[in-house]
Amino acid sequence: SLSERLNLTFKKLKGQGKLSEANMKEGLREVRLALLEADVHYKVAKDFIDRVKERSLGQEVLASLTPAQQVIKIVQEELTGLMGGSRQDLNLAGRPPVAIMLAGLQGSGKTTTAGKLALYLKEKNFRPGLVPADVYRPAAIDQLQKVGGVAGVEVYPSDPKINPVALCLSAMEWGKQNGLNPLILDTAGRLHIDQALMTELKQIKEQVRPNEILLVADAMTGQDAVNVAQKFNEWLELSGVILTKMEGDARGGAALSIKSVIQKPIKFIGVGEKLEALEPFHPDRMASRILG
Amino acid sequence: VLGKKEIDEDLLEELEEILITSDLGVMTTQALIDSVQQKVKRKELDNPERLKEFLQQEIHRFLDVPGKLIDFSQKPFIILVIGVNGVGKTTTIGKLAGRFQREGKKVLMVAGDTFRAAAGEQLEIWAERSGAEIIRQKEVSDPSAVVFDAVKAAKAREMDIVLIDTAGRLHTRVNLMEELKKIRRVIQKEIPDGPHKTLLILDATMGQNAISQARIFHEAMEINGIILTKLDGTAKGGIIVGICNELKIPIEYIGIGEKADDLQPFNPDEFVRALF
Ligand SMILES: Nc1nc2c(ncn2[C@@H]2O[C@H](COP(=O)(O)OP(=O)(O)OP(=O)(O)O)[C@@H](O)[C@H]2O)c(=O)[nH]1
Ligand SMILES: Nc1nc2c(ncn2[C@@H]2O[C@H](COP(=O)(O)OP(=O)(O)OP(=O)(O)O)[C@@H](O)[C@H]2O)c(=O)[nH]1
Ligand SMILES: [Mg+2]
Ligand SMILES: [Mg+2]
Repeated sequence: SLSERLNLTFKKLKGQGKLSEANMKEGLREVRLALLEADVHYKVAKDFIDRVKERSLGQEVLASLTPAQQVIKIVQEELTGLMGGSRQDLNLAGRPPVAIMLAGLQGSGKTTTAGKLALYLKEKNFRPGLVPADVYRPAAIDQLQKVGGVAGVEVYPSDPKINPVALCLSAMEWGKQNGLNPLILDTAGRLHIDQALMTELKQIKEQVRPNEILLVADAMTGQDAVNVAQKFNEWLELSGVILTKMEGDARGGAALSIKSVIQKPIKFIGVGEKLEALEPFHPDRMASRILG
Repeated sequence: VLGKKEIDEDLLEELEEILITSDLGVMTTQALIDSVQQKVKRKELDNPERLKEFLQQEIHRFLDVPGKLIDFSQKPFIILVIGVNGVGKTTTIGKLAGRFQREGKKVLMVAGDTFRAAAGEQLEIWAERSGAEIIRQKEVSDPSAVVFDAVKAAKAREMDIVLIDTAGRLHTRVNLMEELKKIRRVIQKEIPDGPHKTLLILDATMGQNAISQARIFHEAMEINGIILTKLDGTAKGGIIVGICNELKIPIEYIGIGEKADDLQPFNPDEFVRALF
């Protein structure tokens, strides 16, 4: 673990009452390695280490803490501060029906997460509706309909021959007529570099004006997290992020990379395949997990 | 990287950045940088131009794993496809089925994902697209039961290839790993040498967790082939360098898109060149 490695590093630097450039260099090297092993992006890790260095130079080691503990405390606080600090609940204000749009790479967990959000909102006494806007993937509409059945919520009867932009518009009308609110739009997985498909998302946004546009990203994503988040944010101006598959053993450095680069809140995490497996994001827990 | 006159700290740092951002991971990157520094110390390498070449050769060496690729040595040749959630197992089976059918083989798909919503329906569409046959048992929730019947049917119908789809599962779920082992046991009841090919599907966008996945799936199921999907994105898929080196499992194909033709045999030279 990082604390074990730091203890070893600082043991060699015994008797130093202050965190100096010299003894910090080795300690921070260990922290940087831990971040990279956790899949934090190379540049994000570098910038983060520079910030920590600034904060800790010249600090007196608190009598109650070893230098290693001191470094961990500073790193933990910095990480928690970076990943939290912004509004995490869903913005559902406005004339109903409001829309929550889910977007992201192929296989990240959008369709399943749509069902989870529907169940979550139902338990908060909303009457949510699910909108299958993925007309490309085999049996995608079928999948969301089945998910809706399990969640006990209405699902818009999408016709795969209709283009997703028109489909979403009709679905908003359907939602209004059926007194449903909010509507959760499940879009097809796509690459952030696919001009045509990113344009489609932008058009859905412009026509529907969702309250929330959430990037659904896999917690195991590696260095690419920065590219994906940046592009999706450029195209759509995201309102937040949902990190899926968090119950596994991935360290989840993608969380730090994404948050640093787009500065949008991580609102929820997916922690399993069942529709109940949705939890709020805890920046402090994420920080410990990333550090390992 | 290559405008430099000599191999110095800055250059090595630039190389470190290229390798880390390609998802090779800290350990593999350090091993590669160490071997560069060794060469430089021994004066065997002093030209930045040669450096890139040397690194490419080293990475190629890590990836060069001799292994029997899918070879249809037995009939029916049983291919079991496994991996974590959402990596592209079902789609890859669809692509493989199409390829084998076009080669004149009789392919049977098995809907071994009895858990996820519309998994069977998704595979059925791929069966239609590829011309393969499919066995699906809508009311049965035990994948081993479906697989057992399907393997029996494959023998009876003299199928050439059986492609078994399984539900996505995290390698940390012990009970789900046990479920996979049970699937293998029922295959072996009918075909003692089976499954002939156990393919682990890895997603190129994954980070270091892929190593943990490969190790645990390998320990449970004896993987003898890997397919790396989603290389059409911006991720480099460098995770396979360390995995190949450590576990000595060959990369058989790469997935480069969502359509039936988007599958190519793995070419280590192209892969290595794309890293730089
Ligand atoms: N273990 C785990 N699996 C999850 C989680 N969220 C989703 N999944 C699984 O991930 C796989 C992909 O989920 P989907 O909902 O189909 O993903 P998607 O983003 O809609 O996929 P595309 O529409 O093809 O882009 C399924 O097997 C889901 O059950 C999670 O939090 N944990
Ligand atoms: N861009 C791209 N997308 C791919 C590739 N392979 C699969 N996909 C997409 O990834 C998503 C998930 O694919 P699936 O085949 O459902 O993945 P899976 O592993 O069977 O998922 P589960 O059964 O839910 O665990 C789909 O949207 C596929 O179209 C690929 O090589 N490139
Ligand atoms: Mg989907
Ligand atoms: Mg599948």
